[in-house]
Amino acid sequence: PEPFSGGPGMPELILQLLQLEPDEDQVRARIVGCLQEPAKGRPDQPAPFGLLCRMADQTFISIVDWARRCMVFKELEVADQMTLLQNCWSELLVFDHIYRQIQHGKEDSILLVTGQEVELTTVAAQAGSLLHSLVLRAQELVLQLHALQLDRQEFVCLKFLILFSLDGKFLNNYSLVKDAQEKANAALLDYTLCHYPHCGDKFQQLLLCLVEVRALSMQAKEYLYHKHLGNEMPRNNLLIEMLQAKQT
Amino acid sequence: PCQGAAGRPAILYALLSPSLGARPSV
Repeated sequence: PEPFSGGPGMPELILQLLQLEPDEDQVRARIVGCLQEPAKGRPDQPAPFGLLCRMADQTFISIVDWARRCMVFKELEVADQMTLLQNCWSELLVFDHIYRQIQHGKEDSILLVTGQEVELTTVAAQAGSLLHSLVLRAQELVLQLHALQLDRQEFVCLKFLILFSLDGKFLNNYSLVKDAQEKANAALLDYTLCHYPHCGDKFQQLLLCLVEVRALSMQAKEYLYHKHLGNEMPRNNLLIEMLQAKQT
Repeated sequence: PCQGAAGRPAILYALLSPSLGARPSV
């Protein structure tokens, strides 16, 4: 990992979060390795949709790994950790996808966590209308965040905010979670004011984008449920388990 | 206030619970 140094306008929380960021190459190698393993009870060469489902499962496992290493989250009991992740799992996956596309920087294709590039024309031709519309809606948010010049520091802070975005009544130890929310909000505000003084409302604009991340994640869950009802999801799928888990 | 065991996602629980040791195969 790159060393990160502090400096004026660089909140300590953001520095710590940068150090916790998983190495994209290592994540890619792990997921590619998993996808190449023939899984029990699954055909040797699963259909592209089955591969996408396993890819999403493995991406979520990387997100859980990240959360477990996060300050505050690692201090919580497992019940609260589960409650937080059950609340935001789909948003974290959507935001992970969005940020990968911002780094990818191409409007006519998407980059998968495995490093594969898929042309949007291919998505239009092969993915079905529901998935295609999801991908296009996500691409609109990518453009919006690109125009806002979302940087890595803001990305890690927003991801942390998503993880802790839950009301107290659902948690056993809300005081820790509330403290994390307040620190992350303050860090993001300080950072944006200091590094983007010409864009006075960047903080508010970024928070507004989280509303769209939530809306996208709802649409993604509806899509998953639709596939589940059509018996198209692989067995033992982690995302379907998350979808079916009793909500708080 | 949190969800009971009936609605608990088992794979997530296994991923989060350090006492379970080995990771589940997903």
